[in-house]
Amino acid sequence: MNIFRLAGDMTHLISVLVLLLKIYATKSCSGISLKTQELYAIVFVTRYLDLFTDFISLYNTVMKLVFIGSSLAIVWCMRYHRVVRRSYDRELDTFRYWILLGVSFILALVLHEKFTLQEVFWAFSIYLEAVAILPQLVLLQRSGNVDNLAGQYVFFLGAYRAFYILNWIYRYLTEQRFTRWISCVSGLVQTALYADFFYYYFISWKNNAKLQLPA
Amino acid sequence: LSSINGHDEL
Repeated sequence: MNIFRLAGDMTHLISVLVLLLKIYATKSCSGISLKTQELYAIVFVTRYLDLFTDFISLYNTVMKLVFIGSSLAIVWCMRYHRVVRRSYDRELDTFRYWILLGVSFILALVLHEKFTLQEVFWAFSIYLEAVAILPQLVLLQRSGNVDNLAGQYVFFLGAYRAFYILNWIYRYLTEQRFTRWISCVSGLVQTALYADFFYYYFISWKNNAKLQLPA
Repeated sequence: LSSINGHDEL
């Protein structure tokens, strides 16, 4: 464990807690893409298949349970909570995410570390995570100015993967046999997708204006 | 305890 990875995991945790706070405190999920949340639930379930077979550390197991639990709780809230579900922007959140699922799965069948069920699903979850934010970014652009909690959620989510890239560089430099090409390339793609959002987020923060994304 | 499949990251 290095400081970059810890910072990444904490930032990721914050992004999920910010989202849960927004939904719980305001009883509203306006501006949040249910499709992105469902993709993230799939990412965590397919990545942590080793939850019960491999014990790495208490930290690792607890964080896996928190991520799976919180992502499923958010999806449940947005779908079935009688108050929250009314504020879901159903007509704006129309990204055809089956494409993302299909492409990620086909890519995982072709590119993986070992051709085992667990490894193929692990690679699938890595590729899917890289593109899971797309429905949310599209929703932010369609709903124009974002309310700040939705913007913060995306900001922390982007920052977490950027920290992980530093972690991979650090591990590559300090550990001889560390080669995680699937994670590194996918993580770079993921962070690049956030780049334009970061730019507009920074501009709005600098001008102390509401975040306006170009439609 | 390093995990069997080597994925020690979240």
